Amino acid sequence: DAHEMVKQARHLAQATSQLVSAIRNQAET
Amino acid sequence: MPVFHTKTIESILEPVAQQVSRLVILHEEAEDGNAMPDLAHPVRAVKVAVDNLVRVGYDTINSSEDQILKQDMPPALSRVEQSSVLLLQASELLRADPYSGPARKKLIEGSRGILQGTSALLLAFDESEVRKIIRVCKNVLEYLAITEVVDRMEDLVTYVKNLSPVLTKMTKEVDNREKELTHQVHRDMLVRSLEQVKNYTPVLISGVKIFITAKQTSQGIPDAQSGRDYIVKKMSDEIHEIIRVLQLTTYDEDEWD
Repeated sequence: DAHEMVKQARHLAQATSQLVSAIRNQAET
Repeated sequence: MPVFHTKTIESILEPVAQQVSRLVILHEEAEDGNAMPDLAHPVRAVKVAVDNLVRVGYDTINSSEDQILKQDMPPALSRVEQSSVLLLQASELLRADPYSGPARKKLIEGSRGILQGTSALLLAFDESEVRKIIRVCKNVLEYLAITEVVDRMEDLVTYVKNLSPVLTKMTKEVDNREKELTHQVHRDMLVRSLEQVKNYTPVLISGVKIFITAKQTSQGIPDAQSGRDYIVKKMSDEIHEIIRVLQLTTYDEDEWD
């Protein structure tokens, strides 16, 4: 099983990806 | 060529690294001049994720006895926290002015900072995990170093009884680590050295037996001793090689050629 810190780092990376995706979608439209 | 040296780190950082790098390119090409949407929700989600990571990160630091980890992780956690603040500030600025230039800069700095801070954090944690495996390898080396004192059959029984679980532990941990690496050359090196250690193990035991018999019969002691020492040195060399490869994170261009 992954260490709890690795799990939380994955959540943060996913949340950051979604934020950047929202910014990019706006910039590209 | 892989950028991240473990599959776990790669799976976490590769998608966000690509997103952030495209965002930076868009910004540099000044194609991000449209009005920004309300980013309060995704920024909030990042803030919650940062808070959770920071909490778990400090729990990890407090429960660890690894001094290097204790030293390396706090700056990475601070980087992530500061970056989250930049994102919150950007979100506030954009609420007042969806075209705000400073807000765009903070968004890029914040996203990049989260990526870099998370990367530093995962690397610090990974290095600490590697140090744990190295400790197990060194434990095996310590047992090999006392092989020369084994000169009776009953000592050999105890020696094998003590050495076996440590060797099994080392094999399991190095094997798992090898499967985690993205760099094929490093994987092959670990597999080869581990295989050598496995092959030498029965040879070591029989070498010690031969030495014990030679001592009991007072015949051929020098040859038996040098045969035993040769195997001990071979095994130790392979374990030192495993320790060296475990610590490699950058990619030697010559190896790729």
